[in-house]
Amino acid sequence: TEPSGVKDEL
Amino acid sequence: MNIFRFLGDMTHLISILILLLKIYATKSCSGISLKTQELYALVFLTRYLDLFTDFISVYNTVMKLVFIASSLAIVWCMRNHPLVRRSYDKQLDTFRHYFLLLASFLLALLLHEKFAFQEVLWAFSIYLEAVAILPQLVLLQRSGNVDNLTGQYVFFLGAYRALYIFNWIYRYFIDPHFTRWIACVSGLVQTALYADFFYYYFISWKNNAKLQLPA
Repeated sequence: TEPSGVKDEL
Repeated sequence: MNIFRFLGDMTHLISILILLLKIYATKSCSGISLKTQELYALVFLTRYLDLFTDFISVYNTVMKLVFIASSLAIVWCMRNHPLVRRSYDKQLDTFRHYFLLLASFLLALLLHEKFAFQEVLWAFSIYLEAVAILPQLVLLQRSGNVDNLTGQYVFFLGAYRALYIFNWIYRYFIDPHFTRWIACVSGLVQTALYADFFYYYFISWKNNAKLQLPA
């Protein structure tokens, strides 16, 4: 996961 | 998705369902802080802007929509429903939540992953969620007596945060690229705020007594 990649948590 | 993350999402969902049940079944929102609920609605609205830009999974999208819709419905009921609004403990819900908004926004301007509109609002939503429970905890402390459903609501909300910490520990070992420091540190702070409540919750559970918080 890249630092400013897609955020998969809610 | 690991089991801790899934259970965390489920306890979050359960907490919201308990709150909706309380409002629907008793037509009362006594013991519930409107300020906390408004902050949560703002948290979801600012964090889930990625609904328009990123697709992660059906699960992810549905949960986001459920959280946005339910938080707006709760705020609407507490403000506008003729019976529910009468039960609102306005004189006890005096926490100055504008300070939380301002502090979270300033922190988001300073600490973010990238200086971009969506990224700053995402950081803002993380900081705001960490402290949004404060008006609710203060209201409960002021009223002393906590009714059963309100106690369960706060308990499940705290359980959701605790499970997310286990989720991060798990991810830290499984996925070496997982670095989400803003969320993890804020999450630790947020969970710590529940420590006092958890303590009295377990005492009342152990003694099979009604939940009471010291004045």
